This record gives sequence, structure tokens and C-alpha cells, in this order.
Amino acid sequence: IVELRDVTKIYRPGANQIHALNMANISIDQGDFVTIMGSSGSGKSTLLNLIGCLDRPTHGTLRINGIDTSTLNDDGLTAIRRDNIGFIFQQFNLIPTLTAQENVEIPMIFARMPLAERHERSLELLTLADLEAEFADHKPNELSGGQQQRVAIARALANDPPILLADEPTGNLDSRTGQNIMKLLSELNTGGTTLIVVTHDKKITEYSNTTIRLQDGEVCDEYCE
Amino acid sequence: IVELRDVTKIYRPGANQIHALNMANISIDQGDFVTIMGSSGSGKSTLLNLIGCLDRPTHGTLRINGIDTSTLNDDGLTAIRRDNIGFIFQQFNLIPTLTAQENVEIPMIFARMPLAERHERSLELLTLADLEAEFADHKPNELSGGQQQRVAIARALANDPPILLADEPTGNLDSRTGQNIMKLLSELNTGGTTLIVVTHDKKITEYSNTTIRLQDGEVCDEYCE
Ligand SMILES: Nc1ncnc2c1ncn2[C@@H]1O[C@H](COP(=O)(O)OP(=O)(O)OP(=O)(O)O)[C@@H](O)[C@H]1O
Ligand SMILES: Nc1ncnc2c1ncn2[C@@H]1O[C@H](COP(=O)(O)OP(=O)(O)OP(=O)(O)O)[C@@H](O)[C@H]1O
Ligand SMILES: [Mg+2]
Ligand SMILES: [Mg+2]
Repeated sequence: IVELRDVTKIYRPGANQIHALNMANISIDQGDFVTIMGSSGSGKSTLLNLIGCLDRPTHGTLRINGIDTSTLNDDGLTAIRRDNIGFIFQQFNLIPTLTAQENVEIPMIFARMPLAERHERSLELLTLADLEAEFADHKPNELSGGQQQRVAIARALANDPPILLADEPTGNLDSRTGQNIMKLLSELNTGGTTLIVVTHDKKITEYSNTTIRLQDGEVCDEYCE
Repeated sequence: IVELRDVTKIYRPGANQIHALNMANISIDQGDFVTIMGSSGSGKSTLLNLIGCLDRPTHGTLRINGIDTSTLNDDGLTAIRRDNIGFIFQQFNLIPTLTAQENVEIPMIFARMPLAERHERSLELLTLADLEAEFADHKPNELSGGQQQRVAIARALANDPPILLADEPTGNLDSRTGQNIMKLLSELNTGGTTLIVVTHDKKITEYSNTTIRLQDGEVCDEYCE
């Protein structure tokens, strides 16, 4: 469902190039649960942003459901992302002027879901993401870090995407709330959602069936340190 | 050096009040290393923001170095914060238009440090916070999550503050980089800096000499769950 061939991402073309990802070859099947690990700065978010069609590779081919993303213009890229991918960002990226519930509804508005159904589903998803109902009307700056993270999780599930990308989904959560989130993600995977999770937390790799390690932009085989 | 007496913080006065902190009594001595733990939403950042003089209690008395902050106007609060406190924010709060190095220099500009000395010290602090020199000229959106966190750490140390507050300082770091940061903070504490660290990570409590637990806005004594 996701295939990378010789994918390279270079930031700052020119004098001080940064090879954030170098000749990555990765194949992910539908229904896989993949964890991506590596030190801070090793290229994890860069890899996830490419798979999430939020950015384009500098070189190489990336296919989602068999479609080569380099053949798509911006509208095509947005469409493939909206129809296939849910994204839980490392910094949440919630819209500051909207409440938690409104943030979760945004993807549903793009998918043209009727109002009443949107209202109901957004509250269900917030509950599923372990956020108490009383916080649904809070704006992001009226929520704790871990509460914002849970809103970001609920929002990523808005359109029940076939592929769910999570960048450090438990970074701001205490261990019990973190375990509830990992249980939720595991259940989604058991139900058929393809799951790709970036994490620093080794405990999370126990939930997954494959681990990809990055080191300085390179996908490690067994010879990495 | 920090004393809270019956400190309460209520958000949303009126119908849907939120008691984020309720009758907190805490005493921290100079040179202490205190960790604050508790579930997501339990009031940790609220407590740290009050100690950091970024916000005022709704009720109760908070003293920094013996000075009662409720006697201060906004300028007074800013002055006591600038002279005494370094703050590592949970969401980093870096200035997006400035480079990593410029972000670290900002507190030094307010302290009227000469240009050459500021330039040199900001680079030293970034190295101390385990960020490679090549990233000093990156803006926050050109840095990874954990790299931004290290810039936030270096910035908090700009004026060598007697009190250092850290809200989840290792949340976005891999375990090795996280350990380097905890070693740095421990060394600062051994050198006399009072350290107050909010964390979800039990391993960090091993570095500290006191742990405060929060549950739903209450400071726990031994009867908390
Ligand atoms: N400006 C605000 N307006 C309304 N409620 C707020 C505001 N800021 C925080 N809260 C609420 O106060 C409670 C405590 O928030 P706080 O940020 O202190 O929690 P925390 O312990 O730091 O959580 P986390 O571990 O998730 O960061 C939360 O329930 C939050 O929703
Ligand atoms: N827009 C950009 N311009 C320049 N360099 C960038 C940009 N975005 C990222 N980088 C660099 O690319 C490298 C990889 O960044 P990335 O965010 O993928 O790391 P990461 O593995 O997610 O790290 P972390 O665990 O700290 O979140 C970093 O060294 C970073 O400084
Ligand atoms: Mg990242
Ligand atoms: Mg917090």
C-alpha cells in the first residue's frame, strides 16, 4: 500500500545541503503495523511527511496504493492524502481558533459529511481518544499538551482512513493514557487500518510487526549501530 | 526559594469553572531538584506557569525568593521572572522568524549582554544542549522536534538562572539524547541551580531528591491513588 524506491529528501539545495533521507527503499503492505525509530534528527518526521503526501521527495519514487506521487500536481496530492491518510502530527498542528470538537470535524467537512452526523461522530472520536467530554469546547490554548495530542488523534480518525500515520503519538501522555492510545491504535490495526508510528518509546514497538530504524537519514539494515 | 500557600488556579470563572490547581501548599529550597508527576490534565503545566510567574494564582500566596508575587504588577512580575527563572516550555515556544542561535540570544539581549559575548555564549549553550553546530542557523520549522527542544533548553540557560523550570524536557528526545540532557540538568543542579522538572518519565525522578504528585489539581500526600 506504501512503496518507497530510492527516495531521497534534501533540504537547503545548494551550499549547505541536508540529506534528511537518503536512498530509502521501504515496502509496507496493507494492514501492517510498522514502527519507525531513530535518534532525534535522524529523518523520521521527514519520512512520515513524504508517506503522508505533505511533501515531495527530491529524488526517487513513492507510491500510495500503486499511484506514483511524482505524477501528481498539488491538487492530486491533496486528494490522495484526503482519501487515504490520517496524520497525527508531532506538534499536533491544531487550528488555534477552533474548539477541540471543531478541529475533529474539519476533515469531515471536506468529506461532505452532514452536520448532525459530524457533531455526533466528533464527540465519539474524542471519547475514543480518551479525552473527557467537558473539554470538547476548549480551544487548543485552553488544553494541556496531552489533551491537545488526544484531539490530534481523534481528528486523524475523522474519515476512518485506510492508512494512519502517527508521529510520536504518546510523547506528551502519562503511561496509562499512553497505553490507552496504543490499545486504540492496535484495535484499529486489527480492524484493517495500516499503521505507521514514529516513536522513541521501545514499549510501543511491542505492538507492531515491523520496525524500521533510521540513522542520519539512512534506513538501517542489520549493520547499523 | 519557592513557596506556595493555599494556591488555587481556576480557569473559566463562572459557570464551567475548571479548578486546574486546588489549595496547593509547596515549599522548595534553594538547590533542590524537584520532579512533578501526574496524569495528562492533572495541573502540572499550570503549577509550573505559576511558579514561573507567567500567570497569577486565582487565590493563595506564591513567593519567589521571599517576594509575594500578588504584590507585583505586570512589570514587576516580568522583572522577577527575568532575573530569577529560566523556562523550558512543553511546546518550546521558539520565535519562528529567528534562527536557533538568535532564539538563544533573546534573553541575553534583555540582560544587556554585549554582542560578541552573546554570539559566543549562545553557540556554547547550543553545544551544551547537545545540538550540532550546523543547525545554529536553522529556523524552528527547519528543525526536528527534538532539535527544537534542545534550542528551548539552551535558551532557558541563557542568563544562568538560579531557578530552572522544565516542562517535559525530554518528551521529544530519543533515550540517549534524553539522558545527555538529564545529565546536563543534574550538573547544573550540583552547581547550585534549583531545578523543577515536570515529567511523565519515571526514570527522570531518579535524578531528583523530591517528587510532587498531582492528581486532578490536588497535590497528593500519601493517600493519593
Ligand atoms: N486557558 C485555559 N482555559 C481553560 N482550561 C484550561 C486552560 N489551561 C489549562 N486548562 C485546563 O486545566 C487542566 C490542567 O491543565 P495543565 O496544562 O496544567 O495539565 P498538565 O498536567 O500539564 O497536562 P499534560 O501532561 O497533558 O501536559 C486541563 O484539564 C486543561 O484542560
Ligand atoms: N525545512 C527544513 N530545512 C532544513 N533542514 C530541515 C528541514 N526540516 C528538517 N530539517 C533537518 O532534517 C533532519 C531530519 O529532521 P526530522 O524532523 O525528519 O527528524 P526526526 O527524526 O523527526 O527528529 P525528532 O525525533 O527530533 O523529531 C534534521 O537534522 C533537521 O534539522
Ligand atoms: Mg520528528
Ligand atoms: Mg503540560
